[in-house]
Order: sequence, then structure tokens, then C-alpha cells
Amino acid sequence: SDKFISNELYNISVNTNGNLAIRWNNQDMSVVQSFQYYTGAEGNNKISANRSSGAYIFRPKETSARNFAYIGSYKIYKGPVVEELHQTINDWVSQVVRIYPEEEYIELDWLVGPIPVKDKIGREIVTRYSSNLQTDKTFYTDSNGREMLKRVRNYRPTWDVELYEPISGNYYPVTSKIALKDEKNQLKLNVLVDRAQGGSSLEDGDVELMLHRRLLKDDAFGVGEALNETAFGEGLVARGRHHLFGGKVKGVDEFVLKEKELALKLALHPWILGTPVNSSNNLEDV
Amino acid sequence: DESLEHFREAMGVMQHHDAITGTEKQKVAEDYSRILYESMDKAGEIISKAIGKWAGTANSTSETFKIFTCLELNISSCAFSEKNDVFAVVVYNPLSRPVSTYVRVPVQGNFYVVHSVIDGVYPTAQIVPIPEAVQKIPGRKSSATNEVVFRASNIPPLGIRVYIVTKKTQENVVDQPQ
Repeated sequence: SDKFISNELYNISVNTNGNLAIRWNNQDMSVVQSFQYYTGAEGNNKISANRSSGAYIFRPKETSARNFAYIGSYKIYKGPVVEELHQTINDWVSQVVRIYPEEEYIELDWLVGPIPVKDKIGREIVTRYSSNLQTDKTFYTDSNGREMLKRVRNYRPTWDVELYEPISGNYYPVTSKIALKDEKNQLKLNVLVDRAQGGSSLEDGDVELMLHRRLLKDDAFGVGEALNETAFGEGLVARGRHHLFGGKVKGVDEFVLKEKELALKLALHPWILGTPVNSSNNLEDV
Repeated sequence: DESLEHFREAMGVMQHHDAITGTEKQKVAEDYSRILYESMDKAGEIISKAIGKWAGTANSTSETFKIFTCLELNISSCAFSEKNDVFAVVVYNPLSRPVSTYVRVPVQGNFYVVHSVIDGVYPTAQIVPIPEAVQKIPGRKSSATNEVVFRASNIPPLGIRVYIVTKKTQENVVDQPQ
């Protein structure tokens, strides 16, 4: 039990590659979560084909994401309120995975940055949830919290498309949710985000979300600056949360209801405020 | 209300497409941060007044209901919780239905007891360490090394629940009534 966290729905551990392995209990469903990065394209910006990856465009230099060399470790903390898995991938990528006994979701609290740029390479960090769902090139993204829109890889509904940039050409905005459905096995996988992020499903069963970017060239779309933000003399650190929610869709209504409740709870999260309690401000008054 | 005016102005500015997508220049991003920070800071006064009104102490001279916002909870840092041995946590539910949520506040100690003021319940509280990577975030000026986690149950729609969190030494931790 010191190697995994679990509740009645899930069992979560770290595999030998340093990726997170999530297995659903009593269901033929599993997910491997990993962190990867793209190197940003650098052009001379003279013609559109030579534009650099920047604030306006996501343009990876290579045809696939690179894996991080896993030099990290993990620790597990269990208690009556929450079970946590603290995972370190390297000096600047880490996460905390949480499960609560009274909740059905898995919370992934990711932390990325400062992205190193000493080697003069711009990097764009993603997390990928690779599941065993059969999704037939299809995934769903929300439209600013309204209806879910069907996205099909390398396809546009109103014209014949040929994508010259197959990674970024399949990226869509995710303002609150990205989802996969396995119609045959009646399985569903949703990832709820805490901020607008770019997302895609580049392989069947996969969900990929962009977490943080640090690029060294302006993309010549007007901002006139590279997307290279700093604070306190170092690159920015981004911390955020994903909520993973999925499994067998037995009662569709019940599933949708739970999903909506969670989405509302995350979008309009309770405010945490407070005040010190001292002698002039005593407990009885409070 | 003058303090609400700051939010109105921020709302007007932040509708610009560069603010929505993040394609503004860095100096502009920093100015947006300034505007939002000042608006949030002023919001603390509105919240204090509102809670004072609910509690019937609006005209009281007591400082009891001076409520603070914790703008650095995203990096597990919060002045009132980590610097005080006894503090109140106010949970406001902005939804029109009851909600239960997990509250997580940064602290320095290892033993805490949480007490719900309204119904007298002692929710189970757990201490979890703040990951080292979070503690090392550049610019984070916090002495908190742990977080107290507890479940705030059934916060009423558009209403609040108040919890008193008290630091204990290991010796004086006793089982609390559930």
C-alpha cells in the first residue's frame, strides 16, 4: 500500500517509466498519464511558412512530442480525508495526485516551470492521458462552457482538409472540458480544466493538454515579443489542476448529472476567506 | 459602492481580445495583474461588510469580521492561516445549490483541530506536506510547510460556513466528538 493510492473506484501508481498508471476497479479501463514537451519552431518570420511558434501560434518543430528523462521520485501520503501521491518528474515538472473517499474524480495538481532556456530551445509542455478507449479519431471539446463540439482528427466538417501541420492542426481550445467516448464499450473519459488550455487527441484513446510554454522568438503576428515571461528573474512557474472523471456510462443521466455538478463546482468554486482569531477578535464573537 | 467600481473597470478592460487570449505585451500583462489585484483587494472590504450584515454586527466597532482574501492560495501561501495559531476560515458558496468541498489552507504546524461554528461539528482534519517544488517557487515568501485539509459539508446556496482552525501541540490533541 505504500506504492499506490486507491479508493473503491481507482487504483493509482507510478510505473517504471515514471508515468502515472490509473486503473479503474471492476472495469476494463485504464489510463497512463505522462508529461512531454514540444520544441518550438524557429523561423525568420519573412514568409508565413517561416513563422516561429509564439503567443499566437503553436508550431512544434518536430513531428512528435519528446519524453522527459525520468530522474524523479514519488511519495505517498494517506489519511482519512485525502490520499496523495506527490510525484517529481525532474527539477521543474512535478504534480500531486489526489483522491478523496467521497468524490469520484481524480485531482491532478500539476506544477511546471521555470522552463529552462539556457540551451536556447523554446519548450511547450503538455500532459497526455493515454487510455484504452476506442475512439475512432473522435474527441469532444467544449465551446466556452456551452455545448460539446465533436472534433475528428485530420477532418473539418465543411471542407476537405489536408493538414500540413498535423499536431497544431488538430489542437482545439478547451475552456472547461475535453472528453473521449468509447461507444462500443460504453466508456467515457473527461478531463476538466481550471483555465483555458489547448487540447487534442492525437492518437485514439489519448487526451493531450498544453500546460505551459516558453518560447524565444516572436511569431510576427503583432505582439512584437517572444512568449518568454519571467518573474523574480526566472521563467514563470505555472500551477493548475485537472480533474479526471470517467468510467462506465451505465445510467447516462446520472453520469451527466454528476459531471455537470462537478463542472459547476469547479467553475464557481467556493471562496476560501478567513480572519485571525485573537483577543480583540475573540472566538465567541466569531 | 466605490470598492465595487474597481471590478467594473477591470471587467471593461479585460474584455479586450488580447486580455482574453494572453497575446498582450508583457508590460500590459503586468498592468492587468495590477488592476485585478487592486480589485480583489478592495473586494475584501465588500465581503467583510456583507458578512457583518449577515451576522448582525454591521454597526459594531469590533474587528471580528474583517475578512481577508488569500490571493496566493494557488502557491499554498496565505498570511492569516500560516501566521496565527487560531484562525477562522470562511467558505462562501457562489452557487444556488448546496455544495460540499475540500478546504486546504497552508500552515506551519503539524496538529490542528477544525470546528464548524454554526453546527458544532468537528470535521476530520488531515495534515499533508506542501511539496518541495511548490515551496521553492521563485518569489514565494511563505513559511507554510503543510496544509490542513478538511471537508466543508453542505455550504448553503449563496451562503457561508465558518470554521475555527486551532493549532495544537501533539500532547494536547484529544479525540474530538464527531
